[in-house]
Amino acid sequence: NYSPEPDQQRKLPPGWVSLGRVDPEEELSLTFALRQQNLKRLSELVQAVSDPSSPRYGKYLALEEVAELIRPSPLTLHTVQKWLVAAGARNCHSVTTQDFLTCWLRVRQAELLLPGTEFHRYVGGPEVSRVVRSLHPYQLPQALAPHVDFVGGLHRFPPTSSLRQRPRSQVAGTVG
Amino acid sequence: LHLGVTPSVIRKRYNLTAQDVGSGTTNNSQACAQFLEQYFHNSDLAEFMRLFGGSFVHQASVSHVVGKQGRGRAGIEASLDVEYLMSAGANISTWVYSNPGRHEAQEPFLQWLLLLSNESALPHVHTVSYGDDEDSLSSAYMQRVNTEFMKAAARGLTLLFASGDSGAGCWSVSGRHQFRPSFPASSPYVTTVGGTSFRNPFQVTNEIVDFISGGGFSNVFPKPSYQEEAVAQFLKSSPRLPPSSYFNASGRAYPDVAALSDGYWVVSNRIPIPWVSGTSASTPVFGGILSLINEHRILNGQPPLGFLNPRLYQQHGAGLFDVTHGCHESCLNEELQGEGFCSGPGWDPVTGWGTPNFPVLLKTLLN
Repeated sequence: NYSPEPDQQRKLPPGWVSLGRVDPEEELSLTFALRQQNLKRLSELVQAVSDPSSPRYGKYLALEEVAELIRPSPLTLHTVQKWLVAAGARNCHSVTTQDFLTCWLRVRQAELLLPGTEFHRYVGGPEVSRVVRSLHPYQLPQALAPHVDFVGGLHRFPPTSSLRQRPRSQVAGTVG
Repeated sequence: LHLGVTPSVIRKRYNLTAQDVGSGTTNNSQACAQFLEQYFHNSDLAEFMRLFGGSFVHQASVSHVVGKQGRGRAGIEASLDVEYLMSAGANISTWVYSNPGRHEAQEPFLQWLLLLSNESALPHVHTVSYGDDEDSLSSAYMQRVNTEFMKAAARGLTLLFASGDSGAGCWSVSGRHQFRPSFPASSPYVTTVGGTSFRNPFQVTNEIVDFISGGGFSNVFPKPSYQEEAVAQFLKSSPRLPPSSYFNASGRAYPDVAALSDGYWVVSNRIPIPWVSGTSASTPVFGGILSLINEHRILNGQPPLGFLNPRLYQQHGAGLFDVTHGCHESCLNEELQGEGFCSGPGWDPVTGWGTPNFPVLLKTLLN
């Protein structure tokens, strides 16, 4: 096995509390970021369409053309789908570029699929949201290393707003 | 004299006349996205425009809301984004991406990226108020999200991200303080927007740095070629550089531009709220002005602006008011006394190239 995101922070953000382990029979949806192709070519194209001195400036690609360029290889698509179906994933849906796959699994299936995960329900944040996350590092079979960039829905909590109300007196003191 | 930032203060400062509005005859469009699980209510926008929109032609409702909206309380951020995007980019079709009600195991920002990869027809300009410390995110995640921004740039979408509200940021790495860059602000494939204040908070004057304005150098992404010259110039000429141990001078430097981020009036849950501050406010203002420029480009038969940075740096910030006074916050220690980078002539890591002077920026970007 290997850890796709060993450096992802996995601590509970301030103001969030755990409501305990999620029922193993509950269903959750996870998003798999599949490895893309031709990224160097994509970078060159971005440079070409964004540089005013380039003859190709402003000649943008359609979504379908971007998809044609970067879609995962057939091997990646086949390997990931086989792995997910074998684990009991269902109701998977992809996007036009085919480089994201969102599937539904039972919690017990997800915890088997991603060794190390332990799903808890948390509540918190400015909007008192509820999320299901795992604060334990997850692993993937080594065979998936060339095919999956990361799995979304495990570690990252919704962001909090950084807007502030600053009455004038406070600002005046600060401007100096 | 004014008692805080309203659309007419914004339009006056950035030289938008009553004629500088969308024509209503093109396929031009703009969008704002926030991931705070906040609701947005059209009734707040209508009330806001009733109070503050009298001097310019505007739309009083959004064209498209992505994400279920409920009867719950509206959030200030969701209200602010729309109200100022539609005040600067007035009379232009506007989408709102505000996604409460998603499944508990999903990541809101990731769901927005999936939307970008699944919709052929999207607005040209997207303003996004979201950011996390680079050090809290995995490199696999940041590299992949960066690729998603490349995909958007190849399609000619303009993505504007708030630079953050903690100045240079600060954290301790093996006992030593360092600045704390923010992502996606540090992605080389987005345009990052910092914040300014009026020199006199009650008058429309020239602008100085808003001390919260996020800015600095990425520890993950190398400096893109389009900004090498501008950043080298800053590092060579700035009279008040923090010690080099606090930042990675070879990283992608941000922000790229700025706008007012201090003392906004917002209407949320039908209540006018004063003194709201943050780069979440400056970002939709700058985005709305780019939408106006797209309007003229489309009417001229030209393509929308797309990924702006290469052109912005090539033109050395022409069409922007250069902000040269003030510094943003950073580490509160003996060495820095809370002061991070300071603004200066030309590009700087506090306000980028500066704030929009619409008629001059329009002329520059129509060429």
